[in-house]
Amino acid sequence: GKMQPTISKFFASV
Amino acid sequence: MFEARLVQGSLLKKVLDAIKELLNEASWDCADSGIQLQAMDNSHVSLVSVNLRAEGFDKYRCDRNLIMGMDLTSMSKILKCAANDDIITMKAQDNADTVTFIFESPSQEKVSDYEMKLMNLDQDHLGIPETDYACVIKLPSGEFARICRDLSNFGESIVIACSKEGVKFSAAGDIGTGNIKLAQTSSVDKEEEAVIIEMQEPVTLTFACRYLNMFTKATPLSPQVSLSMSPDVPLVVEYSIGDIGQIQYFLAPKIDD
Repeated sequence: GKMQPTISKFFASV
Repeated sequence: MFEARLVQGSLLKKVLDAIKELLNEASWDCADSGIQLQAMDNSHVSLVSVNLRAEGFDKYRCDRNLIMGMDLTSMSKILKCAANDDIITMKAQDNADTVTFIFESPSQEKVSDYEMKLMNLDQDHLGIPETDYACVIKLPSGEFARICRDLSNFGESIVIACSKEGVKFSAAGDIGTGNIKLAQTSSVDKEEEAVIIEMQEPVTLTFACRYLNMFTKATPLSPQVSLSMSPDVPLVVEYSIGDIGQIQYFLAPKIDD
């Protein structure tokens, strides 16, 4: 199966 | 003092229609260069970025940087009060806790103004790196909306596979499977009807239908949409906003459990 990661896993907070 | 006047007010109405399902509230960052909005949806799976350039407005003034936090449901209700051919002006004083929307009919015979309370929003800002994407697909926005809608009947996810042969959208579920293949168009009369694929390397990624369908609410903004993909990074779905800017949606790909 596939899971849905959040977008903040890919883009860091600035 | 902040003031932005847009003769083509319908563009702002369409921008709100394009974001209001995804976002409940968001901050509009106003600066000399223009207006920007960046916000994640409630579940933090996607990110919306709106950019409206100062030069795109018919009149634009921003003496001091201003962050206007807005309830987008309220903003949408107010913009629904503007006719499609109305000229829309947004106005706020420095350090104000309200924003005023002014709608003028083209003949100037009817002028309405609506004042809305601003909110203090504490929102995370994400840094989006400059990326050279492995595949960039440009296609008619109506076609993309149709594909997302049709494949949503089959499952919760859409697989987008881009290769030099073209792009394939697929979904699978209880009732069966669906596949839609688009080849690059060889010749078209109108540029907006073209399917154009720029590919450095083939990419296959899986995305949640629910979000793709919400992104397609931007379809009335532009006849074309572009999809940018690289392995293991978020998809970018981009629509231009007339000549004044663009809206980008970033969506995290689904990954193997």
